[in-house]
Amino acid sequence: DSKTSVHIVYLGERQHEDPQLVTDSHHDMLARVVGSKKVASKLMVYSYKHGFSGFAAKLTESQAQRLAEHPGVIRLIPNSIHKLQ
Amino acid sequence: TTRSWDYLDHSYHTPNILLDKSNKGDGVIIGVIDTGIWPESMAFNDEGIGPVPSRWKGGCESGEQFNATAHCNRKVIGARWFVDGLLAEYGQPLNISANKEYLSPRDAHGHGTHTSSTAAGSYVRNISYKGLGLGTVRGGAPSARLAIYKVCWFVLGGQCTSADILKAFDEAIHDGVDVLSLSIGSGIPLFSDVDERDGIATGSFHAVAKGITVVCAAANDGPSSQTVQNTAPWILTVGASTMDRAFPTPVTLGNNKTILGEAMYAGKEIGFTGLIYPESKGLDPTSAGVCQELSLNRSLVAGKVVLCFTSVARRTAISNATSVVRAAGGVGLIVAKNPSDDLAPCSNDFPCVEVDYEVGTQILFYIRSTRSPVVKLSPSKTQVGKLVSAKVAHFSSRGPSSIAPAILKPDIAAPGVNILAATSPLAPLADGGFVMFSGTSMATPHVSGIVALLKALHPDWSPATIKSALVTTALRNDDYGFPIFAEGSSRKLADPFDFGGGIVNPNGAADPGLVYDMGVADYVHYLCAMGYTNTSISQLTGQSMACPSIQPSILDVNLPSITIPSLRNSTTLTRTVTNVGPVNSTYIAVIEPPVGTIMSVRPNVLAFDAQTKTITFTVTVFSTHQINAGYHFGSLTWTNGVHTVRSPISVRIQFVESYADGN
Repeated sequence: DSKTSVHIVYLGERQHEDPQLVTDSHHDMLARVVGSKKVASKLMVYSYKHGFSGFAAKLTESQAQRLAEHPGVIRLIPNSIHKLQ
Repeated sequence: TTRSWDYLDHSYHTPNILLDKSNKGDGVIIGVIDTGIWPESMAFNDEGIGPVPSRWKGGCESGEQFNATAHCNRKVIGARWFVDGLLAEYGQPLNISANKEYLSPRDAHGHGTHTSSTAAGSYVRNISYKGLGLGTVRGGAPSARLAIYKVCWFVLGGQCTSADILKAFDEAIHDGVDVLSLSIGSGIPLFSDVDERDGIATGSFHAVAKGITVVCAAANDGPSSQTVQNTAPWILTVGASTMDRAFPTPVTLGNNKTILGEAMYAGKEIGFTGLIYPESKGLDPTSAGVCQELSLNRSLVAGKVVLCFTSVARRTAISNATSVVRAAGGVGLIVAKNPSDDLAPCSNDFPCVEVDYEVGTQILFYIRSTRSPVVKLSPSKTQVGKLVSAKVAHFSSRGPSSIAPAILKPDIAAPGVNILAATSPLAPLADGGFVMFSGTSMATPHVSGIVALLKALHPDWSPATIKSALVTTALRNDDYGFPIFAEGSSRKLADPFDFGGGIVNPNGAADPGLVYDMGVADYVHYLCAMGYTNTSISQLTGQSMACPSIQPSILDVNLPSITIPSLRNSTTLTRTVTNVGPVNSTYIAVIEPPVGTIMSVRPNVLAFDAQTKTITFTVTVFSTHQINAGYHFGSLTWTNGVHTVRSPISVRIQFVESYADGN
């Protein structure tokens, strides 16, 4: 279970007008699953805080499972590849 | 672009309503989500461009070989890069051993520079590709600003992850772009519109909800049907067409017969020299002449031109054959193949001329009938104008949409074949920083540039209004009055699944008369009609949504097109038009029903005045045959004598439902 991959945690509409508060809430949510804010910072890839709310993070399958069960999480999706046309 | 804007009647040579009235897109910001930018290109000089719009909240980020202060200007006002999603998957450092890449907005690949310069590049005169296609390179909105979001990286052939794409959307929405241009796709089967794995569908929903038009490539999986990508109804999906330009290349046989092939050969003439077809003995004599399987004997090939045949549409067959012929000492290659619109120069100016099977067979018969066949290969010429008819490109992905066949996709087509534009000087085929690329990637920024002009001219128009204006004014005939064909096997008249409303008509779109507008509520209507759950829809919109207890009809989504994938007896659908032309206008309906149907429109006269700006009408379609058929096509046109507002109609009569008869 130590293998991590990027998951997008989609939280829908922003809960705060202030983008910093949105990002803080993302770090808090991830920290509750991974154990600490320090670890959460290392695993966080992106915080989506302007057009919508969500974050991308490097997660193990069990961490992803726990996040998916979090009441604030609308959907949790693995990263995927797109190509030039 | 040295020809494409002329082909679209969008040239500075002629009086141009849209280009002039929109002040060439000044003040509009186009976000390009792609492989970055080569900032030193002449296409991005900011001469004559005013100060950065005050509403711009974005910025430029320095990185490897990219200095934000030096490399951003009043043309390129934003440049950022997003790689963490890719690095997190593949590990650090980025594996760029195969290709040069920069951890910065700088574009090593060249694709992003090409698309950016096509959308909003400045005028650069006297540009050609080794003498071919000489003219002025420019963007569709030459005074618009560019905001570059680099998310695609020159690793494993060029890849972008949905995590990085979503971040670019998130930042672009914040920065204040007006248009987003994405020449990116994923693959078939598609992810649903509410699935964030399709980062483009999700990100674009939020962008469109905030008034940003999102223009995306239809993908390059044509000519098979149901291959179109980026199919969400809030996206403007662009297919690729050719234009009225070709590069005929004379092939003169020893019998003095000259045949015109196609190539981008700018080298010296190859005077009369031996011509061979590697025919083997035995039961399968033609197997040795298959381009992608050539195995040549140097003593037979040295100094000669080789003819081969291939049924592979992609350029891999030509590339392989070129390498083999060169290695064996050959001096030229003639490839007989199905047309694929995938013309490109062969490396090191090696002459590789494409002909169709008919011409290839003529050459073969000449070889077989002559003891010492010889051939002369002349350099390619540039031919423009009415002798060359435009068509939907072979590779351009086709509808109907595999997610929602009732939503016509692609929406529109634009030139995307042999487009000469700026690129990275590191791109293998670049000539002085410019190159010809083909793909729906190249068609997309043509439309993005035009959207920027429309946005400058009509700042209050919604993304759906802009899409409607483009679709209902698009052209089905070329400038010379001939209908546009679609390349495939075999060539046929183009239909809405090839090019949506048709080939984009910039000046027509500036003054469409009536539009089919939509907002978030209409997109929710679509999602409800698709049967997505309230939860799924809320997931996408980010707000609590509840669909009506009676499921709405997808046929009633207020699109500028009508597609009925399964007509049994009759069906009635609704549309609402908004008058954006003269206040007092009366339009009458002109119906061209698809074969096997009867259509009626109520009311069939729409009278607008100061009080009546929007009118709802119904369309009823009856089937006249009890048969499972393919799609037939027609149109509904509203006209007031000045404006012609044409909606493409596609109907498939299906008496047995869920019958696997794709198109």
